Amino acid sequence: KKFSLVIHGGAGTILKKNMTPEKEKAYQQALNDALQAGYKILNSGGSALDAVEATVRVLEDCPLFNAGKGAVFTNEGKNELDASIMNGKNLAAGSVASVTTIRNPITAARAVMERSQHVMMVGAGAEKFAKQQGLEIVDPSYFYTEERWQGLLKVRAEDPDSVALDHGNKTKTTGMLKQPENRDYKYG
Amino acid sequence: TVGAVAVDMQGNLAAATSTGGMTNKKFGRIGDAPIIGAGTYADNNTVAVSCTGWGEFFIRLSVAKTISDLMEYKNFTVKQATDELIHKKVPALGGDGGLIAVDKNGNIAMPFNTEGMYRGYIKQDGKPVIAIYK
Repeated sequence: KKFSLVIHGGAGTILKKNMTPEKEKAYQQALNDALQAGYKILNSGGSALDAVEATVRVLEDCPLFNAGKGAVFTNEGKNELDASIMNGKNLAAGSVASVTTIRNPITAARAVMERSQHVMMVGAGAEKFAKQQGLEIVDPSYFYTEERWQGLLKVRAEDPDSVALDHGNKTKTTGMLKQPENRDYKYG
Repeated sequence: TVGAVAVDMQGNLAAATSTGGMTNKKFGRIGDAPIIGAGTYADNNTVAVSCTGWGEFFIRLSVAKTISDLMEYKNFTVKQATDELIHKKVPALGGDGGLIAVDKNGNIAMPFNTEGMYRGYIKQDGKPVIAIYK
């Protein structure tokens, strides 16, 4: 009865000094909820594919993480979501990119993998396919959180020319690929 | 970005990744999350991988598939292969981030070269392990 499930919720400058005890507790709870969703499936003999989809859906529905509800905003103030999934048994794979109306993009990625001959669909076409497959379609405002919106406003205020990566020391560089001093100031 | 990888009782592997991308992104920019072989990969013979970080570097290095290849062709362990990419290749190019991986035997790796990564795992004993900081 051996099985393993591993999850992540994003990497970056996550420092204890920037975290409140309440927020840390909320993250711990959310990560545990995600693990339990997958564990339930695996422990009953279910497939790894079902487990990873169920786990990611929990994380997509949780506004604490940058996926689904609580995703960051584009320069135009939209939530453009991407997701992919892969089945190690037969190397089948599915992915969607730049979708704005699909509540759980990971389920759309799985639909592309299992119900089309393709691997990747993007934008309006991916949304149309998802709707045809009966996936839950939501108004783009479903993904909105005040915290992420403020994050966009803050970045825009600090660096109007957001195409250029600003590397922390406030001097602009035009080379997108220059070695940044502050690796985490990579916006847009 | 969020992700999950698993190996089930039948020995089948799977990987999944989902993201909102980068704050203030323009021109339809996408990172590695929707790119099979860059941010997500799974093969029953080697490993399942889900990545998070500065997507451009994970795409340019095809990080997820390269980890599978190192294990298949060079007999790297999951730790050796993932450390090679996250602690050597990605930083050397100027990128940063992390990933989660599980191999066909249930061995797991969660390397990252940033200050923190929300991560966790659970096995058949049902005991969840959760970590955030370095």
